[in-house]
Amino acid sequence: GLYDGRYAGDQVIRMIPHSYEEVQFLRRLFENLRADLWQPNAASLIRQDGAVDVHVGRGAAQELKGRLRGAHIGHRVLISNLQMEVENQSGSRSSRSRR
Amino acid sequence: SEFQHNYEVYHPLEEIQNWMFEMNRTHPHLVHMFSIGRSFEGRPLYVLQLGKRAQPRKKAVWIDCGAHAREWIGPAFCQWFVREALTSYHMRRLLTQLSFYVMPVFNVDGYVFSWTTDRFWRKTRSKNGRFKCWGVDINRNWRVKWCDEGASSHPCDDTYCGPYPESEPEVKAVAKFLRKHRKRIKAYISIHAYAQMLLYPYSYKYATIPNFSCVEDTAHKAVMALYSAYRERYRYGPASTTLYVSSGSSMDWAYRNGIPYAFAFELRDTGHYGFLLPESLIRPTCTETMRAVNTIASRLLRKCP
Repeated sequence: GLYDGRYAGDQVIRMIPHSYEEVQFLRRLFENLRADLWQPNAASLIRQDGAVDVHVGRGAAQELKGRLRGAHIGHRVLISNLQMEVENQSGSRSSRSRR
Repeated sequence: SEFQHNYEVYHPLEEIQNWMFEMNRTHPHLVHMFSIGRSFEGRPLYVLQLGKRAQPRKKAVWIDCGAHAREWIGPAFCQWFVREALTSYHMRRLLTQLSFYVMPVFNVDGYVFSWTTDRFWRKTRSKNGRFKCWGVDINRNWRVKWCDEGASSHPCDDTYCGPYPESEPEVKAVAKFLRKHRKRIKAYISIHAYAQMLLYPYSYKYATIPNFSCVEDTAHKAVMALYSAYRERYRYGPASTTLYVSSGSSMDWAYRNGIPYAFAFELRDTGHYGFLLPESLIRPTCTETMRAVNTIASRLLRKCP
């Protein structure tokens, strides 16, 4: 697959902190956990009622969900298999015909 | 064989540059292609100037796409814009009164890297000798409140501001060009994704710009025009309160450098696909954004108190 299949099993998870405490929890979490923040682009930019989208590897996804449940922070999976979406987005280049 | 360019798919850098050469070749009276410098890895930084030969007093609009490598819808929009500018009657009329400078891929090295190695790469590909991490955030590297709130001084962070302002050759080249042409360039537009927003200064502080009423009214009209296409809602307002505070951004620098209308678009979507916006959504996203950019450009032709 594209990129040697490196995103197989990766997920994008969304959470929205609704309190100061939840904001601080997420900032600490993502300052330590080397995660790929899609929005905002840095843990320091996380703010109350602002969407936080993070791309995590397959292993980290379960750990992250466990930590969020433990902190009673609501979350949902935006992309359950990133590799598939990567493949879907730019189609298979070989199928492209360019005269 | 006739050159066919598919505007509804994402293209790697080489195909985009071939397309630029073809636009330049096939529209000698409306298109002028030139390079404003070279990237860290030595790639040319190409710009297309659209419009009848620039008269000294003709107003101009600057549009850059692809500052952040993973935001592929940006370069797709710049290609779409050029095609529309050269084919639609309304835009052709606009080109008699305005020039457009279009930079389809600002961060050429990062864009190539996002096609070949890391689809979610954001920064440039410069290397700071002392650290193991690569790249600087192009939108934190400008000489305006550089490396203050909302930027990171750590080279491994995605919002790394760089070792010094304009450290990135890509930023330095664009800043030099905008400084040189600032008397003519009346609007600066930078295309990003995703969040569906139209942002204007300031990013680096919670203050109101002096020409707020004109800019606010233009942004309002632009998002209304965008909405008229497919009823997609874009939020709009000062970046610091609409998105978050960030320092060293190109939009703030352009505004501080005398360009009265400076905007940053965050295109579709709001998070369902994120950076992986499917090719099937290129058409509606670019169509609606064309209407917004047209509104901004047309605004320059009228006086605002």
